[in-house]
Amino acid sequence: QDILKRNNHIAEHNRQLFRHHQHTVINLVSSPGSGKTTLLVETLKQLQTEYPIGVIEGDQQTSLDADRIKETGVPVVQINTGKGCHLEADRVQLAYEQLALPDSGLLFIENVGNLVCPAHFDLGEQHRVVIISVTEGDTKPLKYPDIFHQADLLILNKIDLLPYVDFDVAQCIDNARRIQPNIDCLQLSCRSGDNLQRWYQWLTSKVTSLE
Amino acid sequence: QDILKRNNHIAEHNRQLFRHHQHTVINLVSSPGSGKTTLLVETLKQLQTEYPIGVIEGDQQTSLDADRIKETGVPVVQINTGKGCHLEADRVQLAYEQLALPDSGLLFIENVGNLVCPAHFDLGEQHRVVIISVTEGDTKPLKYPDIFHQADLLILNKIDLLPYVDFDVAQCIDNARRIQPNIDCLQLSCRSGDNLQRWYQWLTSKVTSLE
Ligand SMILES: Nc1nc2c(ncn2[C@@H]2O[C@H](COP(=O)(O)OP(=O)(O)OP(=O)(O)O)[C@@H](O)[C@H]2O)c(=O)[nH]1
Ligand SMILES: Nc1nc2c(ncn2[C@@H]2O[C@H](COP(=O)(O)OP(=O)(O)OP(=O)(O)O)[C@@H](O)[C@H]2O)c(=O)[nH]1
Ligand SMILES: [Mg+2]
Ligand SMILES: [Mg+2]
Ligand SMILES: [Zn+2]
Ligand SMILES: [Zn+2]
Repeated sequence: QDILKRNNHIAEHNRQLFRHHQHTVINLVSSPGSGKTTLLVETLKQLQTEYPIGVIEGDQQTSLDADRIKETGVPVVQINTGKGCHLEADRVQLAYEQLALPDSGLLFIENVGNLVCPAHFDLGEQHRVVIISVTEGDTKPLKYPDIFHQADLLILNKIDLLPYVDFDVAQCIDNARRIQPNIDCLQLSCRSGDNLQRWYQWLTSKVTSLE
Repeated sequence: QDILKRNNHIAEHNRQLFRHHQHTVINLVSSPGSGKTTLLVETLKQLQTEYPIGVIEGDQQTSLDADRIKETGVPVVQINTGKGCHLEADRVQLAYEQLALPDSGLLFIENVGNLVCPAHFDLGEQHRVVIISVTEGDTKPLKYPDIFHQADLLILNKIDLLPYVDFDVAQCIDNARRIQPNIDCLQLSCRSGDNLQRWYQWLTSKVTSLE
């Protein structure tokens, strides 16, 4: 319990720091392989000419995700958690200082692929976005409720695969709304580009609301 | 650290208990939604006439997975971990006592969907099987190495979806072998039934080697 208290204390500091620098901070969470990095790469290509953007990557091992972000030209710092299964506020604070981003714009934090622990570790972000791939099944919000309870937006990704899986979109959204009645929902595909515009609009609405 | 020591102590007790009752115990781990329960349901339908089988289910919330197992007629106990993101040996011991299975045969433990923590919590099982869905990407063994390091068998599931995703089967197996050189690998689809026979043969070889 002391770990959570200490973490939440540092997260509060982060939140003030982010607000001071007018950064809109998004914490991206999902199961491993739902498409966080793929979505980020597409998003950076589209928005980096409109806003300054930075990325903090979290993974147990490797810099594979940061390498994909680097290819877009956007500044990125990779955190390796070793045996840890989630990012914590203290390491995010250090990574943020390392990035030394110009004021205003967007900061994405890609968390470790895990539907459980990231729900309990506040990083200081303004928005938490949870991604479900339609290949994972439509009952995830009921089975892993905490992370949905804490999310502002649910993205259903890989909708190009809907014809080949048993996934009931309406049922999944209904399941998520049972856990978090106010959750926004977007359906998209990073592969086909389907409905990515709606995601860019959601992001823009969050950035402009900060200014 | 004390948590791990206590857990490993109880796991050792479990292992002796399982051996005493001649149960072949398999710990199934994966990301959320890779197909653990679907694989189990198919397997129980096929093998329950050949061996006595029992199942222990682990999830944060709900009995949705245990309900799917119950429909096959095989005895099952559901453990809900609440805020916990992995099963531990003490609760598995209680569930095992609750199942009160006849001697010999198979016990499956479906762990909580998580590629990190389950690697560090021994439950007393003889075999650990890790499942990757081909929709998750082929770099998972490098990014989440601990769980592959501890596995006897890697199953690549949902191969019916290969035509629609970027997944390099040979590369993924090579990545897994870099982490665990002796790991066995099977490719299958629970949906099409493709190559499930190889999985049944692998299981049978483990049961008979115990007798
Ligand atoms: N068909 C399809 N595949 C996708 C889509 N988005 C991502 N993928 C694939 O899904 C796999 C995993 O994507 P990533 O972006 O690496 O997933 P991630 O959530 O960042 O994974 P981790 O960081 O390891 O947790 C890759 O093979 C991608 O090509 C999509 O919209 N449709
Ligand atoms: N196309 C396809 N879909 C599959 C296959 N196996 C499972 N699925 C689907 O994948 C989704 C998740 O399957 P589950 O068996 O519930 O996955 P799980 O690993 O038990 O999930 P958790 O217990 O929540 O971690 C469901 O929609 C299944 O229908 C397969 O071989 N091919
Ligand atoms: Mg990623
Ligand atoms: Mg399951
Ligand atoms: Zn964790
Ligand atoms: Zn855990």
